[in-house]
Amino acid sequence: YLLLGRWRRRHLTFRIFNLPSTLPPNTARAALLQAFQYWSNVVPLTFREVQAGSADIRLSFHGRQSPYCSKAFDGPGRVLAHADIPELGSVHFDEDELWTEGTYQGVNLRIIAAHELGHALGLGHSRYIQALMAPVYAGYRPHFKLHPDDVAGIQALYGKKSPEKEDEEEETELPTVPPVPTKPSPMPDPCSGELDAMMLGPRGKTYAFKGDYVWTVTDSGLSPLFRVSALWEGLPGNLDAAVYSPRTQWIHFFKGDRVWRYVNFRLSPGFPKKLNRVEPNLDAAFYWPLNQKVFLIKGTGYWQWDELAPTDFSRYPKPIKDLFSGVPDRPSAAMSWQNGRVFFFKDKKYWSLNRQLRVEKGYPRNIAHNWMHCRPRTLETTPTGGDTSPSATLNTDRSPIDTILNITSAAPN
Amino acid sequence: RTQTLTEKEAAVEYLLQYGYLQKPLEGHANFRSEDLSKALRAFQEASELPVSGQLDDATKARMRQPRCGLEDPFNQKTLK
Repeated sequence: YLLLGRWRRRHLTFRIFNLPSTLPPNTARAALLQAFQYWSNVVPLTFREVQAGSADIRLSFHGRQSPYCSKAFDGPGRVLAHADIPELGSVHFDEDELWTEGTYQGVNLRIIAAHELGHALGLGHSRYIQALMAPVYAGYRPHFKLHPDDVAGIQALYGKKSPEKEDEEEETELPTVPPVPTKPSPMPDPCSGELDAMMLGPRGKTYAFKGDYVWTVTDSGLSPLFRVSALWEGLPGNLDAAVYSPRTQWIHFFKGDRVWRYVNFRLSPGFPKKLNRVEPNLDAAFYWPLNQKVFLIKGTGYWQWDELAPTDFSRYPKPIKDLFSGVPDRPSAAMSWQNGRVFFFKDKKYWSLNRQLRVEKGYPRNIAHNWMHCRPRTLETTPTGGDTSPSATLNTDRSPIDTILNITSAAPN
Repeated sequence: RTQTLTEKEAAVEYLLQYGYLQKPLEGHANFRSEDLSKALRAFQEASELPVSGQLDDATKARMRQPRCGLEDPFNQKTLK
C-alpha cells in the first residue's frame, strides 16, 4: 500500500450531491453507504451524512465537463472515478459509466466508491492487483471484502478499530506557530516593481507578495493590499518564495530555513518545518505543469522536486542556465502561468519563457507597467523608495479572503 | 503501420498519464526506446504481467481496462 495523507479528525461528515441515473436512488445510496462501512469496519473512523452545507467528504457524479472539477472524464470505460487526498475530500464518479449493483454487467458502484473513499482517506494505489486499492477495476465480486493490504494500509493511517480508540480525543487542528509581529512593515507600492514572490494560486488567482503585504493582480487592476497573515494565518511577511501546486493543492511558502504548507488558507499539520534537503534562503519557486514538478531556485542553481514521490536531491542544485535559457541569476520571484509560460521576476523587470524554457523575444519588460497596471506618469511621480501609500488600500469592511476570492485573474498587458 | 503507431502513441499517453513516464523538461516527448521499455517493464511488473518491456497484446489489453484516474506510484525503485 501507499500512504498519501490522513485526516486529523476521526469523525467525518459526508454529503452526496447527486446520484447516477443508471440505478434506483435507494440502491445507489445503499451502495455508497456500504462503501463507507467497509472502511469504518476496520478503523476507528465514523462517517455521518449531511444533507446540506459543507462536508468533509463530498461525492458527486459528473461527465466530460464540470464547472467544479478541472479533471474531465472521458466517457464510458477507461477512467471511472477520481478522488482527492486528505484533507480535501472530493470524490467524483464518471456519470457516463453504466453504474450497477448486484450484477456482473457495468461497473459496480459500491466497489468503485470504496476504492475512491480509500483515496479520500489517504491511501494511494496498491500493487496487489487483487486489492481494492489496485488501480484497475477487477470487476464485480458478489462476496467482496477488503484485501489484507487494504486493511494494513488504512490501519497504518488510523490504527485498528477498538473500543478504546473510539473515544480518542481529536487531534489538534492547528499546530502552534510563532506569532506574527504586530508591527507590519510599511505598505509597499505595487508600482515600485520589486517583489518578494509571485504565485498563480488556487482558482487561478495571481498573487504578488512584497514585505508584509499581498495583493492579487487582475485584468482590471489590483485588489486592495492585505497583510499576508490576514490571509494565511501564522505566515510571516518578507517571504523568499511561494508556489502553488494544482497537482496536490498545496501552497508552499519559503522563508529562511523554514517552509509552510497551506491548503487554501489553512495551515497543514506539522508545519512550518525546517528546510533540510535544499538550501535555505531560496530566491524563487514555481510549479511547472508540463512535468508536474516544483522548481526551487537559489542563486545560480535549481532543485526539481516531486511532491508525491521520493526525490533524490543529491544531484541538485543544478545550474539554472542548463535548463532555463536567458533568465537572470538570483530572480526575486518566478511562476508558471495560465498561458503555459513561465515568468521570472527580478528588480523591476520580468522575463517570459516559452514551453522550451527559453526567454522569448522582447524581454525583459517592465513589471509595473505590464503586471501592476501602473501608468508611466505614476512611475514618474512615485518616490523610488516604494513605501508610500499605494492607490489600493486596505478595505476593512470586507473579509480579506472574500475580497481575494471575488476577483478574477489577469493576463499581463 | 498506422495502427502500430497509434497504439504506441496511446501507450505513451497512458504511461505519461499514470506516472510511469516523466514528461521531458525540454522539447517534445520523443522518448528513447530505453525509456519506453523501462516504463513498460514497471507497468507490466505492477500489473503482474510477463515483464518484456515490449508493448505486447497483454500489456495493451491491460491498458484498455477501466481504472481509477489517479496516478500509480510504481517505478523500478518503488517496486524494488
